[in-house]
Amino acid sequence: GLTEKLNGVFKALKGRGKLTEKDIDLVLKEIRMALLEADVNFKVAKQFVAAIRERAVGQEVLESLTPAQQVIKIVRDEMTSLLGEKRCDLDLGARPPVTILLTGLQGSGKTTTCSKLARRLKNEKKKVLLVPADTHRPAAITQLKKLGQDLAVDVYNSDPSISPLEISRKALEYARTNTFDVVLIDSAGRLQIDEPLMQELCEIKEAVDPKEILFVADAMTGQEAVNVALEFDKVLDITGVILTKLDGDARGGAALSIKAVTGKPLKFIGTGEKSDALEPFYPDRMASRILD
Amino acid sequence: VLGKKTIDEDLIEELEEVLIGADIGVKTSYDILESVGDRVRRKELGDADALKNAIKEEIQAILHREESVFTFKPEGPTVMMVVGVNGVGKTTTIGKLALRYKKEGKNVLIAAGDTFRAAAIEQLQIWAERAGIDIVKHHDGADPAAVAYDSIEAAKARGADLLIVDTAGRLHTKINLMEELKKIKRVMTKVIPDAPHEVLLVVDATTGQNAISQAKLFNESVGLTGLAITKLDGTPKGGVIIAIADELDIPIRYIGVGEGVEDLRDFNAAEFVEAIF
Ligand SMILES: Nc1nc2c(ncn2[C@@H]2O[C@H](COP(=O)(O)OP(=O)(O)OP(=O)(O)O)[C@@H](O)[C@H]2O)c(=O)[nH]1
Ligand SMILES: Nc1nc2c(ncn2[C@@H]2O[C@H](COP(=O)(O)OP(=O)(O)OP(=O)(O)O)[C@@H](O)[C@H]2O)c(=O)[nH]1
Ligand SMILES: [Mg+2]
Ligand SMILES: [Mg+2]
Repeated sequence: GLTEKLNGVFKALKGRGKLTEKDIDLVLKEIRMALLEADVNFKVAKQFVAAIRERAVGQEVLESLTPAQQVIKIVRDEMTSLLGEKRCDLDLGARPPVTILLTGLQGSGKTTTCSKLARRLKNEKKKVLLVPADTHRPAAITQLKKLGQDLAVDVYNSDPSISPLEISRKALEYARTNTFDVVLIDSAGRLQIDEPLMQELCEIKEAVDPKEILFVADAMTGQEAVNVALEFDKVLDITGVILTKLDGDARGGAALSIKAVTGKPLKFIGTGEKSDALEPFYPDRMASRILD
Repeated sequence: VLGKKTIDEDLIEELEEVLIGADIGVKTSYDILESVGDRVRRKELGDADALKNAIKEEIQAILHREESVFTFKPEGPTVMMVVGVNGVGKTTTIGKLALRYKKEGKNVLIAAGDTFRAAAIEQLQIWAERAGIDIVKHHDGADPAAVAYDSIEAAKARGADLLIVDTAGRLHTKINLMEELKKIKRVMTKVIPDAPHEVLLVVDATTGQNAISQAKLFNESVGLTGLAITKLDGTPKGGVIIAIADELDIPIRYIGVGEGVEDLRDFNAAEFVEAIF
């Protein structure tokens, strides 16, 4: 990982006596490469390296007996603080039924994440209603119904012949009448450049006034994570991000990219296909993953 | 846009951003710029446009080698197994392929080999109905190898030209799931010794460098004979397939450009490279 790389760079530089700013540039280049290899966005990586340059050319590094360790520490600290200083949970602070809307690109894990959130909330003694509002993908409604059944969580009986907007409205009505605490709305995957579909999400937001609009992103997303997240945030003013499929070996640089450009909190991570595979997002753990 | 600009540091940085921004990856981008850089140093390239075209040629050379249309066996059912990590578009791609080859006059059969994920069988069933073709399926939780076995038997019995087997999404790092895939493949050989004739890895164009790891590990486990890259109708460029092509030399068959049944095209290196710039 980065630690070995920097140790190598510093070892090669050590022979020349005291470190110079030019030497540090070499080190920063190495860091930038490592970030790009971990799928951190090009511009975000550049900004990040510029930010740590300040500290890297300071006394703590240039006068240190273990400059590699110092730089690693600076990089790790900076990344951890960028990813979010502290844990950030779901915001359920509203009169019930509290609505949570899940959004994101096709295949990112929204439907599965809905069931994971349902399980978590059920464990917190909340009465949860799952709402399948994807009328586009074949068997999407069936998928959420089956997941709900496995959890013994109610699933709203969405009519596939009406619009997702109508389904959301009716489901909220149903939730009020039947005293549900939380309503989880699963939306169809969509491209951020698909204007009518982004507009559809706006209308759903307008109609059900969600307390949380969660952007569900795949941990293996590459450079475009920035443009996708920015657009979803611009159109919807998302309240949080969930990064899925972190049980694989994707470095997850998209986490840094998304946080850096939207400023919105990373709340949870998906760590598997089953309904119990949802964990809180820990900035320091994510930083280690990206850097190692 | 770059036009007659002179070749300088800023231009190189701009091109670096385009290449890396297309998910081509640091190492591959630098290799491309390095090799093109030689030509710049030898004064063979005069301005930004010439440089850009040289880069395009470089990439196209790597990808052109992988342009290779899927071909059918002269006799007996041709068996295609579709694999890949979760959510990349395997099932949807199978739906598209089924209709396409049916329209070409082939007798197509598909198998619901994903017996794990909720409503996976229902999802493929709907695609089968859309294409007007038969589907072999068991129940949720059935052994996928049994589904594979039955489907090849059925393909032989019905004189199908093409059998496409869907499999559950799985992360390449999960050893037990990769073992399951090997078992599905082994079971197929019991019915048709050289099946599957095509093992198609589906990669999502939004994926970054992790796609290289996916391709390597799937290749090691089941041997890949083709690649499909989906969701190219989005903004990502899918540049990671350049590194995959360079390192693994696997034919790139199809690209997915939408969620509709017609949204499938044969891979064309020139168009792909053009889209990057
Ligand atoms: N390994 C792993 N797989 C996951 C995770 N989250 C979701 N998946 C899988 O990813 C695939 C896609 O999940 P879905 O929930 O259908 O994704 P989606 O965003 O609802 O997809 P669309 O509705 O088509 O946009 C499925 O195979 C899920 O089981 C995760 O954290 N880890
Ligand atoms: N925009 C776009 N969406 C696509 C494309 N191909 C597939 N999708 C969508 O991606 C999502 C996932 O597709 P699936 O076919 O379920 O993917 P999968 O690989 O079978 O998923 P698992 O079986 O859960 O691993 C669906 O919403 C599809 O409609 C494509 O080329 N473009
Ligand atoms: Mg879904
Ligand atoms: Mg599938």
